[in-house]
Amino acid sequence: KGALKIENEYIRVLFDTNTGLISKIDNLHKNLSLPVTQSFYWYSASTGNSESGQPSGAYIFRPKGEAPFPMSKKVQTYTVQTDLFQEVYQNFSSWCSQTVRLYKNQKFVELEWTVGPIPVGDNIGKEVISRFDTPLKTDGIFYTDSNGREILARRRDYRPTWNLSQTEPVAGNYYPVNSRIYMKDGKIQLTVLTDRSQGGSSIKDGSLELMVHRRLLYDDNRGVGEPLSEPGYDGNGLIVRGKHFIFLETVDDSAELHRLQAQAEYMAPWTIMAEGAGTPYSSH
Amino acid sequence: IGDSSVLRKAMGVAQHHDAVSGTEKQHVADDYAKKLAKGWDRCEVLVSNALAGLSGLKQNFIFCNKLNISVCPRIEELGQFTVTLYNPLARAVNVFVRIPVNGTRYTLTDPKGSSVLNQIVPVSDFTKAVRKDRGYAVNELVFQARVPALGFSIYSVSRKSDSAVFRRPPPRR
Repeated sequence: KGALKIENEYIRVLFDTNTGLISKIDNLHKNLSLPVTQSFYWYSASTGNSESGQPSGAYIFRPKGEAPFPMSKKVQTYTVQTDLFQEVYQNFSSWCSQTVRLYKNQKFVELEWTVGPIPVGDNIGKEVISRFDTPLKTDGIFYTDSNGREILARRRDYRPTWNLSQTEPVAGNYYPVNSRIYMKDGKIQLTVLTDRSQGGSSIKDGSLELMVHRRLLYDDNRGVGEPLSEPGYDGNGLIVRGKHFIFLETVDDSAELHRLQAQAEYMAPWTIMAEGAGTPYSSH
Repeated sequence: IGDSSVLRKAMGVAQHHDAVSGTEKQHVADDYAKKLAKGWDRCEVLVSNALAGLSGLKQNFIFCNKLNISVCPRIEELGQFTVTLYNPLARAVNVFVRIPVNGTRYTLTDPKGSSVLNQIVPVSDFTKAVRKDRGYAVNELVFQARVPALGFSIYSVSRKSDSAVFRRPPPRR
Protein backbone atom coordinates (compact mmCIF):
# COMPACT_ATOMS: atom_id res chain seq x y z
CA LYS A 1 0.00 0.00 0.00
CA GLY A 2 2.28 2.83 -1.14
CA ALA A 3 5.98 3.24 -0.47
CA LEU A 4 7.32 2.87 3.04
CA LYS A 5 8.65 6.21 4.30
CA ILE A 6 9.88 7.94 7.41
CA GLU A 7 9.93 11.68 7.82
CA ASN A 8 10.34 14.49 10.30
CA GLU A 9 10.15 18.26 9.97
CA TYR A 10 13.28 18.41 7.80
CA ILE A 11 13.91 15.11 6.07
CA ARG A 12 11.92 12.41 4.33
CA VAL A 13 13.34 9.00 3.42
CA LEU A 14 11.51 6.79 0.98
CA PHE A 15 12.00 3.07 0.51
CA ASP A 16 11.54 1.05 -2.65
CA THR A 17 8.37 -1.02 -2.51
CA ASN A 18 9.99 -4.01 -4.21
CA THR A 19 13.48 -4.07 -2.75
CA GLY A 20 13.02 -2.45 0.67
CA LEU A 21 16.15 -0.35 0.05
CA ILE A 22 16.35 3.43 0.51
CA SER A 23 15.22 4.89 -2.79
CA LYS A 24 15.02 8.64 -2.23
CA ILE A 25 15.89 11.35 0.28
CA ASP A 26 14.07 14.68 0.40
CA ASN A 27 15.20 17.81 2.21
CA LEU A 28 11.79 19.28 2.99
CA HIS A 29 13.06 22.67 4.14
CA LYS A 30 15.14 23.34 1.03
CA ASN A 31 12.83 21.53 -1.35
CA LEU A 32 15.66 19.27 -2.49
CA SER A 33 15.06 15.76 -3.69
CA LEU A 34 17.60 13.12 -4.64
CA PRO A 35 17.05 9.52 -5.71
CA VAL A 36 19.49 7.55 -3.53
CA THR A 37 19.87 3.80 -3.49
CA GLN A 38 21.86 2.56 -0.51
CA SER A 39 22.88 -1.02 -0.07
CA PHE A 40 25.65 -3.31 1.13
CA TYR A 41 28.04 -5.15 -1.18
CA TRP A 42 31.20 -7.17 -0.77
CA TYR A 43 34.37 -7.35 -2.80
CA SER A 44 35.97 -10.74 -3.23
CA ALA A 45 39.52 -10.40 -1.90
CA SER A 46 42.31 -11.05 -4.37
CA THR A 47 44.67 -13.92 -3.71
CA GLY A 48 46.96 -12.74 -6.49
CA ASN A 49 46.64 -13.00 -10.27
CA SER A 50 48.75 -13.10 -13.42
CA GLU A 51 49.47 -9.37 -13.21
CA SER A 52 50.60 -9.44 -9.62
CA GLY A 53 50.87 -12.00 -6.86
CA GLN A 54 49.74 -9.42 -4.32
CA PRO A 55 46.87 -10.72 -2.17
CA SER A 56 44.50 -8.49 -0.23
CA GLY A 57 45.59 -8.27 3.40
CA ALA A 58 45.94 -6.08 6.46
CA TYR A 59 48.02 -3.48 4.62
CA ILE A 60 46.73 -3.95 1.10
CA PHE A 61 43.17 -3.65 -0.22
CA ARG A 62 43.02 -5.45 -3.55
CA PRO A 63 39.69 -6.80 -4.74
CA LYS A 64 39.56 -9.60 -7.28
CA GLY A 65 37.16 -7.79 -9.61
CA GLU A 66 35.80 -4.33 -10.14
CA ALA A 67 32.16 -5.18 -9.40
CA PRO A 68 31.25 -5.97 -5.81
CA PHE A 69 28.61 -8.60 -5.04
CA PRO A 70 25.31 -7.29 -3.63
CA MET A 71 24.64 -8.51 -0.11
CA SER A 72 21.00 -8.82 -1.05
CA LYS A 73 18.83 -7.52 -3.86
CA LYS A 74 15.78 -7.44 -1.67
CA VAL A 75 15.64 -6.81 2.07
CA GLN A 76 13.03 -7.60 4.68
CA THR A 77 11.87 -4.49 6.49
CA TYR A 78 9.69 -3.46 9.36
CA THR A 79 9.14 -0.03 10.82
CA VAL A 80 8.74 1.46 14.28
CA GLN A 81 7.29 4.95 14.40
CA THR A 82 6.97 6.97 17.61
CA ASP A 83 6.66 10.63 18.60
CA LEU A 84 10.43 10.88 19.17
CA PHE A 85 11.83 8.88 16.28
CA GLN A 86 11.03 6.75 13.29
CA GLU A 87 12.99 3.69 12.27
CA VAL A 88 13.05 1.20 9.45
CA TYR A 89 14.84 -2.08 10.10
CA GLN A 90 16.43 -3.72 7.06
CA ASN A 91 17.64 -7.30 7.11
CA PHE A 92 20.18 -7.85 4.32
CA SER A 93 21.39 -11.32 5.31
CA SER A 94 22.09 -13.44 8.37
CA TRP A 95 25.23 -11.34 8.94
CA CYS A 96 24.25 -7.86 7.74
CA SER A 97 21.46 -5.58 8.96
CA GLN A 98 20.74 -1.91 9.25
CA THR A 99 18.45 0.50 11.06
CA VAL A 100 17.51 3.68 9.18
CA ARG A 101 16.60 6.26 11.83
CA LEU A 102 15.18 9.76 11.90
CA TYR A 103 14.94 11.49 15.28
CA LYS A 104 12.56 14.36 15.85
CA ASN A 105 13.96 17.68 14.57
CA GLN A 106 17.20 16.15 13.29
CA LYS A 107 18.46 17.35 9.94
CA PHE A 108 20.17 14.13 8.94
CA VAL A 109 19.43 10.45 8.49
CA GLU A 110 21.18 8.01 10.82
CA LEU A 111 22.13 4.60 9.46
CA GLU A 112 23.14 2.10 12.14
CA TRP A 113 24.67 -0.94 10.48
CA THR A 114 25.65 -4.28 11.97
CA VAL A 115 27.96 -6.49 9.93
CA GLY A 116 29.51 -9.83 10.78
CA PRO A 117 30.68 -12.38 11.50
CA ILE A 118 31.72 -12.47 7.85
CA PRO A 119 31.42 -16.07 6.65
CA VAL A 120 34.53 -17.47 5.00
CA GLY A 121 33.50 -21.10 4.75
CA ASP A 122 33.55 -20.71 0.96
CA ASN A 123 37.27 -19.86 1.18
CA ILE A 124 36.67 -16.34 -0.12
CA GLY A 125 37.92 -13.31 1.80
CA LYS A 126 35.32 -10.56 1.83
CA GLU A 127 35.54 -6.77 2.07
CA VAL A 128 32.15 -5.26 2.82
CA ILE A 129 31.04 -1.82 1.69
CA SER A 130 28.00 0.42 2.10
CA ARG A 131 27.33 2.18 -1.21
CA PHE A 132 25.14 5.18 -2.08
CA ASP A 133 24.16 5.48 -5.75
CA THR A 134 22.63 8.71 -7.04
CA PRO A 135 22.19 10.47 -10.39
CA LEU A 136 24.45 13.34 -9.28
CA LYS A 137 26.82 14.42 -12.05
CA THR A 138 30.11 14.55 -10.19
CA ASP A 139 32.65 14.42 -13.05
CA GLY A 140 34.90 11.99 -11.19
CA ILE A 141 35.34 14.34 -8.22
CA PHE A 142 34.61 13.52 -4.59
CA TYR A 143 35.87 14.83 -1.27
CA THR A 144 37.42 13.23 1.79
CA ASP A 145 38.76 14.78 4.96
CA SER A 146 41.79 14.52 7.18
CA ASN A 147 40.51 14.48 10.76
CA GLY A 148 37.84 16.98 9.77
CA ARG A 149 40.40 19.68 9.09
CA GLU A 150 41.38 19.93 5.46
CA ILE A 151 38.88 18.50 3.03
CA LEU A 152 40.69 17.32 -0.08
CA ALA A 153 39.17 17.01 -3.54
CA ARG A 154 39.88 13.56 -5.00
CA ARG A 155 39.66 12.91 -8.72
CA ARG A 156 39.15 9.41 -10.02
CA ASP A 157 42.19 7.87 -11.76
CA TYR A 158 44.24 11.00 -11.18
CA ARG A 159 47.06 12.26 -8.95
CA PRO A 160 47.83 15.97 -8.82
CA THR A 161 51.61 15.60 -8.82
CA TRP A 162 52.36 12.85 -11.36
CA ASN A 163 50.91 11.15 -14.41
CA LEU A 164 49.07 8.15 -13.06
CA SER A 165 48.79 4.90 -14.95
CA GLN A 166 45.93 3.28 -13.08
CA THR A 167 46.36 -0.46 -12.62
CA GLU A 168 43.85 -0.97 -9.78
CA PRO A 169 40.52 0.65 -10.76
CA VAL A 170 38.96 0.10 -7.34
CA ALA A 171 41.78 0.06 -4.79
CA GLY A 172 43.69 2.74 -6.69
CA ASN A 173 40.82 5.12 -6.09
CA TYR A 174 40.32 4.39 -2.39
CA TYR A 175 41.24 7.10 0.11
CA PRO A 176 41.27 7.39 3.90
CA VAL A 177 38.05 8.79 5.33
CA ASN A 178 38.67 9.99 8.86
CA SER A 179 35.27 11.52 9.49
CA ARG A 180 33.46 12.40 6.25
CA ILE A 181 33.15 11.88 2.52
CA TYR A 182 30.96 13.85 0.15
CA MET A 183 30.07 14.49 -3.46
CA LYS A 184 28.16 17.30 -5.12
CA ASP A 185 26.90 18.74 -8.36
CA GLY A 186 26.30 22.47 -8.84
CA LYS A 187 23.35 22.49 -6.46
CA ILE A 188 23.12 19.44 -4.17
CA GLN A 189 25.64 17.90 -1.80
CA LEU A 190 25.36 14.42 -0.30
CA THR A 191 27.60 14.09 2.77
CA VAL A 192 28.28 10.95 4.79
CA LEU A 193 29.79 11.36 8.27
CA THR A 194 31.43 8.30 9.77
CA ASP A 195 31.85 7.36 13.43
CA ARG A 196 35.34 5.91 12.83
CA SER A 197 38.06 5.98 10.20
CA GLN A 198 37.21 3.96 7.11
CA GLY A 199 38.30 3.64 3.51
CA GLY A 200 36.10 5.25 0.90
CA SER A 201 35.76 6.14 -2.74
CA SER A 202 33.55 7.12 -5.64
CA ILE A 203 34.13 4.45 -8.25
CA LYS A 204 31.43 5.82 -10.56
CA ASP A 205 29.95 9.29 -10.92
CA GLY A 206 27.19 9.91 -8.40
CA SER A 207 28.30 6.99 -6.24
CA LEU A 208 29.94 6.94 -2.80
CA GLU A 209 31.13 3.88 -0.92
CA LEU A 210 32.67 3.20 2.47
CA MET A 211 34.30 -0.03 3.62
CA VAL A 212 32.72 -1.11 6.89
CA HIS A 213 34.26 -4.52 7.59
CA ARG A 214 36.65 -7.05 6.07
CA ARG A 215 37.82 -10.59 6.75
CA LEU A 216 40.63 -12.19 4.79
CA LEU A 217 42.24 -15.57 4.46
CA TYR A 218 45.75 -14.74 3.25
CA ASP A 219 48.63 -12.63 4.49
CA ASP A 220 49.59 -9.79 2.15
CA ASN A 221 53.35 -10.31 2.67
CA ARG A 222 53.90 -6.81 4.01
CA GLY A 223 55.13 -7.76 7.45
CA VAL A 224 52.20 -8.70 9.64
CA GLY A 225 52.62 -12.38 8.82
CA GLU A 226 49.01 -13.46 9.37
CA PRO A 227 45.69 -12.98 7.55
CA LEU A 228 43.36 -10.24 8.79
CA SER A 229 40.68 -12.42 10.32
CA GLU A 230 39.75 -11.20 13.77
CA PRO A 231 38.12 -14.04 15.71
CA GLY A 232 35.79 -11.96 17.93
CA TYR A 233 34.88 -13.00 21.47
CA ASP A 234 33.55 -16.44 20.50
CA GLY A 235 36.09 -17.27 17.79
CA ASN A 236 33.53 -17.16 14.98
CA GLY A 237 34.54 -13.76 13.62
CA LEU A 238 34.09 -10.15 14.61
CA ILE A 239 30.73 -8.40 14.54
CA VAL A 240 30.92 -4.65 14.04
CA ARG A 241 28.24 -2.04 14.61
CA GLY A 242 28.62 1.55 13.53
CA LYS A 243 26.83 4.58 12.21
CA HIS A 244 26.76 6.73 9.11
CA PHE A 245 25.06 10.13 9.18
CA ILE A 246 23.63 11.29 5.87
CA PHE A 247 23.11 14.95 4.98
CA LEU A 248 21.30 16.10 1.86
CA GLU A 249 21.77 19.84 1.59
CA THR A 250 22.62 22.65 -0.76
CA VAL A 251 26.31 22.98 -1.53
CA ASP A 252 26.42 26.37 0.22
CA ASP A 253 24.80 25.23 3.48
CA SER A 254 26.33 21.76 3.87
CA ALA A 255 29.53 22.66 5.71
CA GLU A 256 27.75 24.34 8.60
CA LEU A 257 25.68 21.21 9.16
CA HIS A 258 28.28 18.49 8.76
CA ARG A 259 31.02 20.30 10.69
CA LEU A 260 28.83 20.94 13.74
CA GLN A 261 27.44 17.41 13.73
CA ALA A 262 30.89 15.87 13.33
CA GLN A 263 32.03 17.79 16.43
CA ALA A 264 28.98 16.58 18.33
CA GLU A 265 29.69 13.01 17.26
CA TYR A 266 33.41 13.10 17.97
CA MET A 267 32.82 14.59 21.41
CA ALA A 268 29.50 12.93 22.14
CA PRO A 269 28.16 13.23 25.70
CA TRP A 270 29.08 10.52 28.17
CA THR A 271 26.20 8.64 29.71
CA ILE A 272 26.69 7.57 33.31
CA MET A 273 24.05 5.92 35.45
CA ALA A 274 23.53 5.75 39.21
CA GLU A 275 21.13 3.84 41.42
CA GLY A 276 18.46 5.72 43.37
CA ALA A 277 16.34 8.80 43.01
CA GLY A 278 19.20 11.31 42.82
CA THR A 279 18.79 15.06 42.84
CA PRO A 280 18.07 17.12 39.74
CA TYR A 281 21.19 18.97 38.75
CA SER A 282 22.55 20.92 35.82
CA SER A 283 25.96 22.51 35.91
CA HIS A 284 26.64 25.93 34.48
CA ILE B 1 41.84 6.48 43.72
CA GLY B 2 41.11 7.63 40.22
CA ASP B 3 44.03 7.76 37.86
CA SER B 4 44.14 8.82 34.23
CA SER B 5 47.79 7.90 33.72
CA VAL B 6 46.99 4.23 33.04
CA LEU B 7 44.83 5.18 30.06
CA ARG B 8 47.31 7.86 29.02
CA LYS B 9 50.08 5.25 28.86
CA ALA B 10 47.86 2.78 27.00
CA MET B 11 47.00 5.51 24.49
CA GLY B 12 50.71 6.26 24.18
CA VAL B 13 51.43 2.63 23.31
CA ALA B 14 48.55 2.62 20.82
CA GLN B 15 50.09 5.54 18.91
CA HIS B 16 52.15 2.94 17.05
CA HIS B 17 51.21 2.94 13.37
CA ASP B 18 50.19 -0.71 13.57
CA ALA B 19 47.57 0.10 16.22
CA VAL B 20 46.23 3.07 14.26
CA SER B 21 45.94 1.22 10.96
CA GLY B 22 45.05 -2.24 12.29
CA THR B 23 48.07 -3.94 10.76
CA GLU B 24 49.22 -5.54 14.02
CA LYS B 25 49.17 -9.26 14.72
CA GLN B 26 46.04 -10.51 16.48
CA HIS B 27 47.72 -11.10 19.84
CA VAL B 28 49.08 -7.55 19.73
CA ALA B 29 45.58 -6.22 18.95
CA ASP B 30 44.31 -8.17 21.96
CA ASP B 31 47.03 -6.63 24.12
CA TYR B 32 46.20 -3.09 22.98
CA ALA B 33 42.54 -3.76 23.82
CA LYS B 34 43.47 -5.10 27.26
CA LYS B 35 45.67 -2.09 28.06
CA LEU B 36 42.97 0.36 26.94
CA ALA B 37 40.29 -1.46 28.96
CA LYS B 38 42.45 -1.39 32.10
CA GLY B 39 43.11 2.30 31.51
CA TRP B 40 39.41 3.04 31.20
CA ASP B 41 38.68 1.09 34.42
CA ARG B 42 40.82 3.53 36.37
CA CYS B 43 39.28 6.49 34.56
CA GLU B 44 35.81 5.41 35.63
CA VAL B 45 36.91 5.99 39.23
CA LEU B 46 38.36 9.35 38.26
CA VAL B 47 35.16 10.41 36.48
CA SER B 48 33.04 9.23 39.45
CA ASN B 49 35.17 11.29 41.81
CA ALA B 50 34.95 14.32 39.53
CA LEU B 51 31.16 14.09 39.17
CA ALA B 52 30.73 13.62 42.91
CA GLY B 53 32.99 16.60 43.58
CA LEU B 54 31.30 18.88 41.07
CA SER B 55 27.72 18.00 41.98
CA GLY B 56 28.28 17.54 45.70
CA LEU B 57 26.44 14.21 45.46
CA LYS B 58 28.12 10.98 46.47
CA GLN B 59 26.78 8.14 44.35
CA ASN B 60 27.90 4.79 43.05
CA PHE B 61 28.10 5.57 39.39
CA ILE B 62 27.46 2.83 36.85
CA PHE B 63 29.29 2.94 33.53
CA CYS B 64 27.73 1.05 30.67
CA ASN B 65 30.25 0.44 27.92
CA LYS B 66 27.93 -1.69 25.79
CA LEU B 67 25.04 0.71 25.33
CA ASN B 68 25.42 0.35 21.56
CA ILE B 69 24.06 -3.18 21.89
CA SER B 70 21.61 -2.26 24.65
CA VAL B 71 23.48 -4.04 27.44
CA CYS B 72 23.71 -2.63 30.97
CA PRO B 73 22.70 -5.40 33.41
CA ARG B 74 23.17 -3.26 36.54
CA ILE B 75 20.39 -0.82 35.66
CA GLU B 76 17.99 -2.91 33.62
CA GLU B 77 15.99 -4.06 36.63
CA LEU B 78 16.21 -0.90 38.73
CA GLY B 79 13.02 0.88 39.73
CA GLN B 80 14.81 4.19 40.16
CA PHE B 81 18.02 5.47 38.68
CA THR B 82 19.62 8.64 37.38
CA VAL B 83 21.23 9.33 34.04
CA THR B 84 24.11 11.80 34.10
CA LEU B 85 25.15 13.25 30.78
CA TYR B 86 28.48 15.02 30.53
CA ASN B 87 29.06 17.22 27.49
CA PRO B 88 32.71 17.88 26.61
CA LEU B 89 31.78 20.40 23.89
CA ALA B 90 31.94 24.14 24.46
CA ARG B 91 28.32 24.55 23.40
CA ALA B 92 25.09 23.11 24.68
CA VAL B 93 23.79 20.05 22.83
CA ASN B 94 20.52 18.18 22.48
CA VAL B 95 21.00 14.43 22.36
CA PHE B 96 18.78 11.40 22.13
CA VAL B 97 19.58 8.87 24.84
CA ARG B 98 18.78 5.15 24.66
CA ILE B 99 18.94 3.13 27.88
CA PRO B 100 18.27 -0.65 28.10
CA VAL B 101 15.45 -1.41 30.55
CA ASN B 102 13.04 -4.21 31.35
CA GLY B 103 10.07 -2.12 32.44
CA THR B 104 7.38 -0.89 30.10
CA ARG B 105 6.47 2.47 31.68
CA TYR B 106 8.74 5.12 33.14
CA THR B 107 8.51 8.69 34.34
CA LEU B 108 11.45 10.89 33.59
CA THR B 109 12.32 14.29 35.00
CA ASP B 110 14.87 16.78 33.75
CA PRO B 111 17.31 18.77 35.94
CA LYS B 112 14.57 21.31 36.69
CA GLY B 113 12.20 18.60 37.82
CA SER B 114 9.97 18.89 34.76
CA SER B 115 8.52 15.81 33.16
CA VAL B 116 10.24 14.65 29.95
CA LEU B 117 8.56 12.87 27.04
CA ASN B 118 9.96 9.36 26.75
CA GLN B 119 9.33 6.28 24.69
CA ILE B 120 9.72 2.59 25.40
CA VAL B 121 10.45 0.40 22.42
CA PRO B 122 11.50 -3.24 22.21
CA VAL B 123 15.15 -4.00 21.57
CA SER B 124 15.49 -4.83 17.87
CA ASP B 125 15.79 -8.40 16.63
CA PHE B 126 19.21 -7.47 15.18
CA THR B 127 20.51 -6.40 18.57
CA LYS B 128 19.09 -9.53 20.18
CA ALA B 129 20.94 -11.61 17.59
CA VAL B 130 24.25 -9.79 18.19
CA ARG B 131 24.14 -10.28 21.96
CA LYS B 132 22.81 -13.86 21.55
CA ASP B 133 20.14 -12.85 23.99
CA ARG B 134 21.32 -14.04 27.34
CA GLY B 135 18.57 -12.52 29.42
CA TYR B 136 19.51 -8.93 28.65
CA ALA B 137 17.06 -6.01 28.60
CA VAL B 138 14.02 -6.44 26.40
CA ASN B 139 13.24 -2.75 25.94
CA GLU B 140 14.93 0.57 25.40
CA LEU B 141 14.01 3.83 27.10
CA VAL B 142 14.46 6.69 24.62
CA PHE B 143 14.38 10.38 25.47
CA GLN B 144 15.83 13.67 24.36
CA ALA B 145 18.17 15.45 26.76
CA ARG B 146 19.79 18.86 26.81
CA VAL B 147 23.28 19.17 28.23
CA PRO B 148 25.01 22.48 28.95
CA ALA B 149 28.38 23.45 27.47
CA LEU B 150 31.31 21.77 29.22
CA GLY B 151 28.98 20.53 31.91
CA PHE B 152 26.46 17.92 32.85
CA SER B 153 22.78 17.31 33.46
CA ILE B 154 21.19 14.70 35.67
CA TYR B 155 17.91 13.13 34.62
CA SER B 156 15.88 11.00 37.05
CA VAL B 157 14.09 7.84 35.93
CA SER B 158 11.35 6.01 37.84
CA ARG B 159 9.65 2.84 36.77
CA LYS B 160 5.88 2.84 36.84
CA SER B 161 3.79 -0.23 37.42
CA ASP B 162 3.60 -2.34 34.31
CA SER B 163 -0.16 -2.25 33.99
CA ALA B 164 -0.02 -1.56 30.28
CA VAL B 165 1.89 -4.17 28.34
CA PHE B 166 3.85 -2.79 25.42
CA ARG B 167 2.82 -4.18 22.11
CA ARG B 168 5.19 -4.07 19.18
CA PRO B 169 3.66 -2.22 16.23
CA PRO B 170 2.63 -4.72 13.55
CA PRO B 171 5.50 -5.29 11.14
CA ARG B 172 5.12 -3.64 7.76
CA ARG B 173 6.67 -5.85 5.13
